[in-house]
Amino acid sequence: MAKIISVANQKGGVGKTTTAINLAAGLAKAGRSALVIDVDPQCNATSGLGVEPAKRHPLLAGKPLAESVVATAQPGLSVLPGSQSLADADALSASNRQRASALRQQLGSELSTFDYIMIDCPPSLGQLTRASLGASAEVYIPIQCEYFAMEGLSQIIELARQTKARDNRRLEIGGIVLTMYDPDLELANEVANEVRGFFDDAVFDTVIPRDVLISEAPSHGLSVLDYAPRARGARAYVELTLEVIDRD
Amino acid sequence: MAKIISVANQKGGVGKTTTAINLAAGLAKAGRSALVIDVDPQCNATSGLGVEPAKRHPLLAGKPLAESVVATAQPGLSVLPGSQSLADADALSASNRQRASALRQQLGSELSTFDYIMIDCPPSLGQLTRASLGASAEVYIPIQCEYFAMEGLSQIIELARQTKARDNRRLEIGGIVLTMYDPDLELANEVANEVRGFFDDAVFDTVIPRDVLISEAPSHGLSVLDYAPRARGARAYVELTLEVIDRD
Ligand SMILES: Nc1ncnc2c1ncn2[C@@H]1O[C@H](COP(=O)(O)OP(=O)(O)OP(=O)(O)O)[C@@H](O)[C@H]1O
Ligand SMILES: Nc1ncnc2c1ncn2[C@@H]1O[C@H](COP(=O)(O)OP(=O)(O)OP(=O)(O)O)[C@@H](O)[C@H]1O
Ligand SMILES: [Mg+2]
Ligand SMILES: [Mg+2]
Repeated sequence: MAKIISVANQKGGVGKTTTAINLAAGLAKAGRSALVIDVDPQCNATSGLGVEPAKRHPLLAGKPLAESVVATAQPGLSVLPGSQSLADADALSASNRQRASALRQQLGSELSTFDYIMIDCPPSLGQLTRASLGASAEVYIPIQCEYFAMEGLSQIIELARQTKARDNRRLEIGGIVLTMYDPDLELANEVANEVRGFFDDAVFDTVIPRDVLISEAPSHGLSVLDYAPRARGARAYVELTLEVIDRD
Repeated sequence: MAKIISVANQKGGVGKTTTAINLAAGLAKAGRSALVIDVDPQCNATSGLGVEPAKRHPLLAGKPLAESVVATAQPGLSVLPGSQSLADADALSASNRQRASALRQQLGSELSTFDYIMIDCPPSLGQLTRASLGASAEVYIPIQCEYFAMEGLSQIIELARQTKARDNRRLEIGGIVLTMYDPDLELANEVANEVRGFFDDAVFDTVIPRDVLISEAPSHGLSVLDYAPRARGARAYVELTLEVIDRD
């Protein structure tokens, strides 16, 4: 039975896609079979793993999901590609609670051969993120160490609580991941301390540093673990992977 | 008659809010009366200007918009605050083409005393962004000099074309703003050259550098022009302001 994890935060550009890709890659390197599902119409997780976006989103194509899964350059790591079609984005966002429970059925039955499924969510609290939370056992919330970061945190946490109460009793907050941390910036230290002060154990110990090699890796269709294995960013995602496995 | 400009890009964290705030501040410093409208449920533009989010979004409150306008610490710069209520976000996103034309009426008639209105859009191609494009004379598209940046550009440009053809014949692409540019990063140079190669004159000459003082300003409720007037980031937004005024 796969462990389904949503990577979500309506604040944009906080490292959702980067965390979904590199954590899934870390889990695959640790011998687990990992799948990244791209439900963001931008398809960054798809292209970041060197795969072409699908013409029709697999969740709308009416075929068994397993048939749409694409292998990546890394053994043990696969991706269910997104679709850039504006029409698909509209169809997926128009979904409702029926779709959320259908998604949970589909993921549970058709993709159960994977150990971990990471769902990369778009930067919004709309139906796609809600359906994804409805289908997940946990939600990971990446947060950038910047001023605007704290603002939206209460909203995504509130949405996770609502989803747990209404649709999916199993949903837990898996953890908050501090990303793009630059120890030389006072603001980064202030935000990191504030988040830890507020959310305590819910914050992963591992902090992801700002590292340009992380932002270069997707242009090669690789995770940073394959693109620059000795980089600080790669080592941090390996550490985060070990923390995730420990928590299980 | 106000010039209404949407600041939009479905890619998250590219500097939409930062550009809406600092460009509006620049226009106010140049003697124009400027208003920032916050239609993003995260309310970053509202808090970034030191103002409390509204309990009810002014677009849903049923009062004349002018009554909800709040002055900021800077003369000539005001904000129509957003609302963090998830219910308002749903109500606004459920809007449709009627709402877009109603918004155009309301903005045209109730807020005509301003010279410039900048609408800060959420990171999505949903109804809020569509309604905002439907009400605007121009759209400014901030783009971060990073790999994922180019991916989504064709989508927002396609949406602007659709809006122009269906709802709002006046809509033009006002310009693409290169943000968070770090000249030492090869990736940044590659992306900047690619964007200029592709979009030529549509790209503003002014490039906004990565500058930590820009990301610190909102925690003081100030634009970077007031927080750190001699900073590279502040000077760049002043240059961008002059370019915007020249284009008019
Ligand atoms: N630790 C890091 N160091 C440096 N750059 C990073 C880091 N993490 C992410 N980035 C870069 O920052 C940008 C934003 O990250 P990413 O696209 O993963 O965020 P996101 O939350 O998925 O964005 P969106 O809200 O648009 O989905 C990307 O260009 C990415 O390469
Ligand atoms: N030129 C810059 N230099 C340094 N930091 C910047 C710059 N521009 C923006 N930032 C910071 O980067 C983060 C993202 O910027 P901002 O919030 O304006 O993007 P956005 O596109 O509005 O995000 P969203 O998609 O969530 O609405 C913020 O923390 C902001 O302070
Ligand atoms: Mg993403
Ligand atoms: Mg914003």
